[in-house]
Amino acid sequence: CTSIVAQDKHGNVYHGRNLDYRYPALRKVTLNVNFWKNGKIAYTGTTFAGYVGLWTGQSPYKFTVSGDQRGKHHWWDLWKTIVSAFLMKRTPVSWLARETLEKAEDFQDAVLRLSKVPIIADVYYIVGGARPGEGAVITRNRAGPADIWPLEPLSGGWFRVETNFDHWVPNTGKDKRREAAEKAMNATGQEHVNMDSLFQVLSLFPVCNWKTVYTTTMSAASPENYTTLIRPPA
Amino acid sequence: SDVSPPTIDVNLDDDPQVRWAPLFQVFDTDFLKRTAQEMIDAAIPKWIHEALISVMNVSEPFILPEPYGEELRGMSSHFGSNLSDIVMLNFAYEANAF
Repeated sequence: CTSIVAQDKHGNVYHGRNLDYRYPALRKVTLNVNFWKNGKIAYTGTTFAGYVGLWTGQSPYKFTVSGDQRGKHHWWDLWKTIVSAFLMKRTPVSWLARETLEKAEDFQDAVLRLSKVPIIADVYYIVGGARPGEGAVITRNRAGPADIWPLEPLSGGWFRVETNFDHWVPNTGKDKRREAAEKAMNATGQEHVNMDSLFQVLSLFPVCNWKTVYTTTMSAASPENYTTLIRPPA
Repeated sequence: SDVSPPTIDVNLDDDPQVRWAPLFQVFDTDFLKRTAQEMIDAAIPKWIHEALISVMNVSEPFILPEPYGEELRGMSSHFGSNLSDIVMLNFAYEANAF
């Protein structure tokens, strides 16, 4: 997966994500869900049919969130994960994202919840807010936060790119999505970043690749612009 | 080319067991069952699936937090599947994190 949170020169915060998954069939079961409460949309998310969790979503005028896989695991980790979910009452990663969308009062509350609540697997949560400076990448261990990497627009940190590597670790592998996305964001520039240019960055190879199921662009301050497109198979 | 996915409305004021009913107005149930089975077979080792069925049979009422437990029970009714299959499907999707 690739997630990007960015702030333009006017303080508008944008958030985009590619969800990469190795099963092509997921393209046929992807859907957007508007969750209504008391007659209005409480939050919106993108998920797969039959799946009650959310990897992507927005709470209107509050924050946006996406989740990216952290680290590589083996099949026996799956068993440990299921056991930890059931016996230790730890929350699945996508359930915490949905719970946060439902309950968090604002960006700061969302970051706090996504950082602290014990979960069943390591993950990156990327969060964008509705006000200037509200953006962060949360690197999660199962028990709590390993790192919080905020936007720092006043000192040049006007965007953050997260794929599936710790941001402080140099990428020595063949996967060049992070470098490609960062290069494209720098080429775009803070003065030209918006929902369309963010979508273009997320459409470049290898940021968008044969595993990319869908791309979502969103901005908490403009919830009506929430857009998901299913990408064609290679 | 890129296409927009369908959008459904889920009313959180509805009972969790029925709130996902709109899903089955958009997607064919047989298609969903086939896709779910493919996902489970591809992502979950068979012995884990069988072990989970045993665990669920013994302690299901105690291990699924609400409202997700009720939502999954409602989903399994619509699918015409065992609850353990729907829980497995959710873990198969969750396996994106692994």
